[in-house]
Amino acid sequence: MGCVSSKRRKQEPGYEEPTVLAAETPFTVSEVEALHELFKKLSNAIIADGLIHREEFQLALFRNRNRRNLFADRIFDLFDVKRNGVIEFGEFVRSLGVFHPNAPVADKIAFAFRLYDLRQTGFIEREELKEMVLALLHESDLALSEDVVETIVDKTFGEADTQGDGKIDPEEWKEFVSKHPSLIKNMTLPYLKDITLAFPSFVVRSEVDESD
Amino acid sequence: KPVSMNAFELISRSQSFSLDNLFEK
Repeated sequence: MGCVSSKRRKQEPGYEEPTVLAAETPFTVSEVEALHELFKKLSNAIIADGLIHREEFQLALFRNRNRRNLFADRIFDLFDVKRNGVIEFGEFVRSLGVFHPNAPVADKIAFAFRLYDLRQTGFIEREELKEMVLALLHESDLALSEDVVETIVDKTFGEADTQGDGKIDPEEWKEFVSKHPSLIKNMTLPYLKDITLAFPSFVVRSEVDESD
Repeated sequence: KPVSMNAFELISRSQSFSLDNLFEK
């Protein structure tokens, strides 16, 4: 059953078996199959090679392949675990797993830290925080004066950098999030729980029995 | 009020930081 399709899928670069991915993530096998439907759509949007290129990621997020965005770039880089410039299916599923409502909170906190550690130094520095605030102001209609931005960044940094060494380390970040749990709200995508409903076309073509 | 928010709160609430669009059909 489903042999032709399975062979075709195995030829896709970076394709991994749903059973393997389901075992390593909060997703069920059915959900991984549904994510494959989504992945096929995203990865063939511009270049039909079964890999998500940066432009395809931006196109999906903003309906515009040329619109660069600091956060989209950082998320793309974090999803692209192999750092080869594309997101493969396995990378896509494992990374989205962190955003699953059932994923461990510690994973969400760690992922958010890596997201905000723009220069990947192992710390979130004051300049990085300011850069992110300026980037979001640039993206939104919110207009804040330079003084206000400095005040917000100083205040936040002062609270989060409990050791006062000018940088936020993972432990300080964890403590800061525990005081402000809403900070990782964006690390959960409730939609992921309904992914099989979002891609019902998959259901009639499911190749893997959940009981396997 | 943005000024009373902490910077990470502003960032995490930003619309530009959202993967929701990935799932739009």
